[in-house]
Amino acid sequence: EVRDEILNYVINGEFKGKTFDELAKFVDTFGARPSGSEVLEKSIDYMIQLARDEDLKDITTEEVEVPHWVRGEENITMLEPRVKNIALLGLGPSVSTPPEGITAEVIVFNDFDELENATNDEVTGKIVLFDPEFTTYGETVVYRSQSATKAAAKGAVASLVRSITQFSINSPHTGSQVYGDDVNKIPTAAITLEDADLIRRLVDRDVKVKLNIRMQSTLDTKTSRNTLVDLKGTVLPEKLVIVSGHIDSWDVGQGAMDDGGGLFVSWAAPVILKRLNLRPKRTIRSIFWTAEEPGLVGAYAYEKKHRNESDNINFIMESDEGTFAPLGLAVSGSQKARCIIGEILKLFESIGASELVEDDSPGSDIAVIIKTGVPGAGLHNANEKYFWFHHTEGDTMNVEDPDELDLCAAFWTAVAYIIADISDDIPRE
Amino acid sequence: RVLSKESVCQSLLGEELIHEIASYG
Repeated sequence: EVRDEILNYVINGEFKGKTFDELAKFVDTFGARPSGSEVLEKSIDYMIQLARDEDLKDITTEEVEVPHWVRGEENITMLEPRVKNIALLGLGPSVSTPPEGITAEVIVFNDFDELENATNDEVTGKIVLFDPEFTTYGETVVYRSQSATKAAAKGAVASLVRSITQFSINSPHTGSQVYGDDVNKIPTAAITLEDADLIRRLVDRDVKVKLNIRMQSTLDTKTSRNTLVDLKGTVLPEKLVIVSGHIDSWDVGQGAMDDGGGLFVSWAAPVILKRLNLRPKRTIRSIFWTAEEPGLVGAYAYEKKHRNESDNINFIMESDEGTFAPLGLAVSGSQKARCIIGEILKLFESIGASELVEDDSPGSDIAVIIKTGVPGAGLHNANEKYFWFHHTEGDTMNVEDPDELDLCAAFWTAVAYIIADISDDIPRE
Repeated sequence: RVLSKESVCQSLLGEELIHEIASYG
């Protein structure tokens, strides 16, 4: 009756509210935890101590070189057809503008095909705004990550993107972007749905829109750490079932949702099992990834460092898409692997978490490891509003719900325990 | 997405493993 023991302890028993309370203490203490910052390193030290306080002894850290992009002053003023402040967030690691800013006319494209069909003369010297409608994150986020490169190739002097979200109260959403090789690095930022749509309407009426963009930032490299907390298995300690979330966040908001919730349900798994004196046959490893936001930097470093032992990863799990009410798992793996996980999920019908969604690339950090053939899963949860808050000042504790966090922590812990304890390994392709 | 059919899983896993997993509940 392991499932019931874990669920009761977390949902009704001594652990009730603990995940939320510890997350709140953490978020209130450290706030945002950007890659390369001192506050991120202090928050890592705090999590190590929090695990030690629970009598977890197998804790290691692994150093990783990470980007340290620091946002400076940013503002955009619409100069024509009228003066208006435009809310923005620069996209890391955007370059700065000259101190006086960049003043230019805006040209708007709905998608990359429209840009490709425009002549260089039409784009050269202008600010390009991409205004795609949000469909799915995966489909739409390319306009954040690639817009600067695509616009620069056509001669643009800066690029803007309509924030990657379905909903806005004039909230810009930051995120990462990548400069391609051999293109001019131009400043790039996200603006709000409201301002992007305003500019679109003006331009569609053949009204000239002129902006002044001022953005300052610095970029260097620092050393950070992935953190590994092990609850050693009783029979096959070399074999791993990994639960994980990332500890870094963007510099706006406080990273309570992205990915404080995922971090703390993954912290909770070995803690709950230790408290209940439940030790599965295989080792449960909780990983707190560093520097996920600038490009899965911690995950790439872990994959490289542990490549020779990757056969020992029996299953890898990650929560980085919200810790709202759990619905089940988004699973990548062989047919037999999915069948085993499906049978395990049947045990969670009572809490509404028995859905198995097939997904070739669940999670963010763990995608790096899953693509090498390791089976894994992301937490499938009721996250319809996740992108309302994602990478904004709104990512605070108010997004989190204590009862939903309890359900996630209980589900996460019980699933990891069962996978780590059953007779069969999770088979690969 | 498409979920695995129950019958496919039953033959892949076998009764013993299915019963073992169910025993955790």
